[in-house]
Amino acid sequence: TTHTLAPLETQLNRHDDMLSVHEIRLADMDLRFQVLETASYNGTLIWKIRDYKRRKQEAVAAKTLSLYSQPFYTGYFGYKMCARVYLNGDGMGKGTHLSLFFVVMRGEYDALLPWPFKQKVTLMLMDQGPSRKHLGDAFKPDPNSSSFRRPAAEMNIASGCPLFVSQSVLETGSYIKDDTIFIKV
Amino acid sequence: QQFSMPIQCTDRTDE
Repeated sequence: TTHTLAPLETQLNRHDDMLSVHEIRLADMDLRFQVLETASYNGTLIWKIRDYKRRKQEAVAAKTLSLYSQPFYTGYFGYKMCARVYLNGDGMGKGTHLSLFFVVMRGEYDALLPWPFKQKVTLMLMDQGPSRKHLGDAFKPDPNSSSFRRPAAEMNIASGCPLFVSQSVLETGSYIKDDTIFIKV
Repeated sequence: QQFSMPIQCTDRTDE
């Protein structure tokens, strides 16, 4: 019996190992699909942030200070970008504001694109109430800032608005519905 | 349209 069981045991162990490898691969695929399904190639990002309350608390507790959006692009072969938000603020906005930043990411076609990045950037917090009083700010990239140079790492330093919206305005208006906020870039 | 000056994020950690 030992003779016949030993190879089976080896096989079972191998299958267990393969199962965990596949589980990890499936989780990776899930994440990839999620990114692909929400990617935009027209230069406009709509970022849906669920579980605002929990994420805000995590930011206050300094567990997770910031969140990154899925990447988006100015075109199929254009600039790769994303947004970064600090629900409990960063810099001058720390503890009082939501800070919203724009990030230029290293993309597949950077070698063919003009640098520094010069496109106008509009950041918006969407009002989900009937008055649709979206809050927005716009900037033109500072050509001397390292944030808009051709990325040497996966991401450049985020640049944007530390005082984007005060937490009291955000939390008393109709910007949060179903514990969800929408950011448009 | 008014444009503001973009300010760099002060945080250098990557979550």
